[in-house]
Amino acid sequence: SHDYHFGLEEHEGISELFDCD
Amino acid sequence: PPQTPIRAAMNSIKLLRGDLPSSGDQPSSKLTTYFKNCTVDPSQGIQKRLEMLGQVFSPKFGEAVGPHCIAYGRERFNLGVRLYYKVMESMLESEEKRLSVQNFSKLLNDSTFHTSLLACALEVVMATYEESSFKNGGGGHGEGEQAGRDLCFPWILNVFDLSAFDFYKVIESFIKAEPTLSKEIIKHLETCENLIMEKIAWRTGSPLFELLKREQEAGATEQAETPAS
Repeated sequence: SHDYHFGLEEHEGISELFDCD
Repeated sequence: PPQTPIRAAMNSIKLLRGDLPSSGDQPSSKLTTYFKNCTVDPSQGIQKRLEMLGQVFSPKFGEAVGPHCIAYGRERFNLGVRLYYKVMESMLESEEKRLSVQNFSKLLNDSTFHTSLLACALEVVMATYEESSFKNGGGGHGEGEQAGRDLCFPWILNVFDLSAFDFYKVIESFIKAEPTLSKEIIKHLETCENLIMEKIAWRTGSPLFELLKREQEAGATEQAETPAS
């Protein structure tokens, strides 16, 4: 089996990664 | 029946196709509402970008596989677009829940975000198709096997002239937003992630260097931290 390791915290998402609020 | 590599690949393709609504080459009503809630409606930009990237993708696919395969390229692009819309909707739903906002004007008008998201959707589509040619070890599938190698990541980055660093940003959110991805596909995306982290993001011209420079300049005014191991 293979489990992806999620690195983003609960309070982080795609908006932050593209510098958007 | 026993699970052969070909059967596994065929099942993945069937799942991928079955999972995506045939009408999904256009944004759903929910997604359209997100677009309408934006300060600047991104609909036209999204449509134009998809047309432009589609015109780039199919000929490049033909170059890599053979001119008689351009139609397959179009088919894969259309599947990619359906997955792109589906994942975008799911991402926005999560962001709405997390941030309690419905106006994603900045994100939805960010061209890099859309190109990265579409590239990731296409990487998933192509990896699903290529599973059969990778695992088949050749047996009468010579051309497919060659095509698999040619279309392998980071091929899509060159096609869309996308930086690996920007592609990297969408991978984790993509996996979170699409719970039906098979373990093989998740593993494939993780391999892409590692390749970017270890190698491609550090090539000359990567936006990562500019970002590091800015961080360093911003940090110069703050108290210096002890270097971490």
